[in-house]
Amino acid sequence: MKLVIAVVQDKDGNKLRDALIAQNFRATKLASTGGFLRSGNTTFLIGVEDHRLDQVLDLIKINCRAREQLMTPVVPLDGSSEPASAYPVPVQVGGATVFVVDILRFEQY
Amino acid sequence: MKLVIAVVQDKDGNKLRDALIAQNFRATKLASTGGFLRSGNTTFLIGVEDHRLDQVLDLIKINCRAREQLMTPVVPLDGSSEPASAYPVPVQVGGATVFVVDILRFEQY
Amino acid sequence: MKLVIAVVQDKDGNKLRDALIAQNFRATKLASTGGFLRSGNTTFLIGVEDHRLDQVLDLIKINCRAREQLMTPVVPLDGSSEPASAYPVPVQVGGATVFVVDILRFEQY
Ligand SMILES: Nc1ncnc2c1ncn2[C@@H]1O[C@@H]2COP(=O)(O)O[C@H]3[C@@H](O)[C@H](n4cnc5c(N)ncnc54)O[C@@H]3COP(=O)(O)O[C@H]2[C@H]1O
Ligand SMILES: Nc1ncnc2c1ncn2[C@@H]1O[C@@H]2COP(=O)(O)O[C@H]3[C@@H](O)[C@H](n4cnc5c(N)ncnc54)O[C@@H]3COP(=O)(O)O[C@H]2[C@H]1O
Ligand SMILES: Nc1ncnc2c1ncn2[C@@H]1O[C@@H]2COP(=O)(O)O[C@H]3[C@@H](O)[C@H](n4cnc5c(N)ncnc54)O[C@@H]3COP(=O)(O)O[C@H]2[C@H]1O
Repeated sequence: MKLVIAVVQDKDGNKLRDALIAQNFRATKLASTGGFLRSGNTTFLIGVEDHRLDQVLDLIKINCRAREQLMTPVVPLDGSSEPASAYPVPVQVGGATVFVVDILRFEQY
Repeated sequence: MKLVIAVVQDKDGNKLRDALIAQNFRATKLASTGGFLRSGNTTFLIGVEDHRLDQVLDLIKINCRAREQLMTPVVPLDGSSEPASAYPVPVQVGGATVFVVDILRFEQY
Repeated sequence: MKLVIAVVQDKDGNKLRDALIAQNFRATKLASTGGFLRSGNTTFLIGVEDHRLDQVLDLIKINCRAREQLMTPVVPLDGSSEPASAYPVPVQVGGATVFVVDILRFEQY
C-alpha cells in the first residue's frame, strides 16, 4: 500500500474529491497553506493499493491544472516603501505537488 | 521509529488523545475532512518507538469505535430532483483508518 | 527525495517559513494542535532533495526555539475541585519535533 500526499489548489479540491470517489478511491482532506504565496490550498491523503498507484496519479493529473495566481507583495508595515508600488505580481502555480510514501502497515478498526 | 497516521471520528478524538497521554505517547492533531461524507474528522500524527507500535495500535482500536453517520445526499442546485426525496442515507463509518510509515530520522530541537 | 514533517510553535511559524523561502526550500503549512497542551501549533511539510536534508534541518534548528508555555489544568466541570487552586503550570516546549520520511516518488503536474 502507498500513501499519496497531494497538494492541490483549492479550486480543484472538490473536483478531485468527486473524481476519486467516482473511481472508488478513499481520501482525507486537510486545509493547508502555501509557503510562498501564503494563500490557502488543499492537501489530500490518499491510501491506495500498490497496483492502483498509477491510476490515482493520472486522476490527480487530469483534475488539477496549473493557474496563475496573484501575489500581493507584502509592504513593510512602517510604510517605508511606497505602497502604491506594491502591485500584485503574477506567479505560476502548478496543478498538483505529489509525494508517494511507502506504508509498512494498514489497519482499519 | 514509526509515524502512525490515524484518521478517527471527531467524537473519539478527545478520548483517544487522553488515552495516548495517559500511556505517555506523544501526538499531534490535525483537523481533516472525509472524502466521501465531506464531514469533519480528526487525523492524528503519532511518532512512536518501534517496540511500542503494537501498544499504540491497540490503544487506537480500543478508543475508536465504528458508528453510523447520516449522509445527506447533495441535491442538485438547479432543483431538478425533488428535494423532498433527498432523505439522509445511513453510512457505516469505521472507528479508525491507520497508516504506519517508517521514520528514517527523528530530531527534537 | 525526503519529506520533512516538522511540528513547531506557532510563534516560530512565520520566521521559519520566511527562512525556508529565502534559501529556496518549498513548504506547505498545516494548522495543528498539541496532544498534551491542547494548544495550537504548526506542522510543516517540506519535500527536499536528499543532498539538502541537513541544510533544512539546520534551518529548522536555528529558527525554532524552546519556550515555556503555561498549561491551564482542566478543572472538572462539576466544580468539585477548588477552581482557585487551578493555577497555570509552566511546561517546557521544544522548538521543533521533526520526522524525516523517504519519498518513493515525486510528481508535479
Ligand atoms: N522560493 C520560491 N521562489 C519563486 N517561486 C516560488 C518559490 N516557492 C514557490 N514558488 C512558486 O509559487 C507557487 C506557490 O507556492 P506555495 O508555496 O504558495 O504553494 C506550494 C506548496 O504549498 C506546495 N509545494 C510545492 N513544492 C513543495 C515541496 N517541495 N514541499 C512541500 N510543499 C510543496 O505546492 C504548492 C504549489 O507549488 P508550485 O511549485 O506548483 O507553485 C509554486 C511555485 O511556482
Ligand atoms: N466510494 C465509497 N463508496 C461507498 N462508501 C464509501 C466510499 N468511500 C467511503 N465510504 C464509506 O464512508 C465512510 C466515510 O468515508 P469518508 O471518506 O467520509 O471518511 C474516511 C476518510 O477520511 C478516511 N479514510 C478511509 N480510508 C482511507 C484511505 N484509503 N485513504 C485516506 N483516507 C481514508 O477515514 C474515514 C473513515 O473511513 P471508513 O472506511 O471507516 O468509512 C467510510 C466508508 O465506510
Ligand atoms: N505525556 C506527557 N507528559 C509530560 N509532558 C509532556 C507529555 N507530552 C508532552 N509533554 C510536554 O509538553 C510539550 C507540548 O506537547 P504537545 O503535545 O502539546 O505538543 C507537541 C506535539 O504537538 C508534537 N510532538 C512531540 N513529540 C511528538 C511525537 N512523538 N509524535 C507526534 N507529535 C509530537 O510537538 C509538540 C511539542 O513537543 P515537545 O516534546 O517539544 O514539548 C512537549 C513536552 O515537553
